[in-house]
Amino acid sequence: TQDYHFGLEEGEGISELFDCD
Amino acid sequence: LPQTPVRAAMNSIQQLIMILNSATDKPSDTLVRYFNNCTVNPKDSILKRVERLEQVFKKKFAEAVGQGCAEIGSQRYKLGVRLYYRVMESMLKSEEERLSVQNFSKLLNGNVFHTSLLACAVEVVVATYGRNASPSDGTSAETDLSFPWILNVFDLKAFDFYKVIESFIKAEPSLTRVMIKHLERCEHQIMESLAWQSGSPLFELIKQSKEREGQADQPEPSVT
Repeated sequence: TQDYHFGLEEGEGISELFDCD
Repeated sequence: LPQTPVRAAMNSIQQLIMILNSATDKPSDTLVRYFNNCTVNPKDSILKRVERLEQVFKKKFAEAVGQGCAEIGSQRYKLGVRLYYRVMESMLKSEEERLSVQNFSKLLNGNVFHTSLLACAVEVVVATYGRNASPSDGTSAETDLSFPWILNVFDLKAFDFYKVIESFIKAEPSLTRVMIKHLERCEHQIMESLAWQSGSPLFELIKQSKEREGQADQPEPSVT
């Protein structure tokens, strides 16, 4: 994963992306 | 030693099969525990969706590759299902740690989440096997199953598929560099083009965001 850009911030994850927070 | 393309492809397939040999076709005990912790237990709907999409995938695969290859499609889908459950469990463990919650009812009862995650897992399998899904007897024409074919198969919006990619990569440490690059290319294709197509959920989100900010501008039509 060295070249991959991780865009999610510290407090973000799959729950927020699917509006489940 | 440098590998020939054929050797590299065979190694990728073997690696994927080895990883998924220890994975299950059904939800693990850990996953079932998460399902039981939900306000509404999603287990039945998850199993039914997996079954329904198997028939859809098998049909579309056969249409794309040839009717004689329907069983190959079924085998690849089943590998995708194993990866789907494996990644789902890993994601839930991370979310439990991050959020200190155990009830993921809304997430796990969401059709879009599951369809996106399953599509990503199947995409990994299809991409590992490569573009040519036909038997090697030379009688079939090459068929392009490359992304975004999977979106059409599962009737999934590109923007929704995009949402699972980064979490998928984080949740599955065994993904090869080649596969991570492939998923990254999918992300770029979505961001640069597919997410902006007519009917994308992105436009509604932009509109909602502007309304929350109190701006009264009319949303531009998607064609512009």
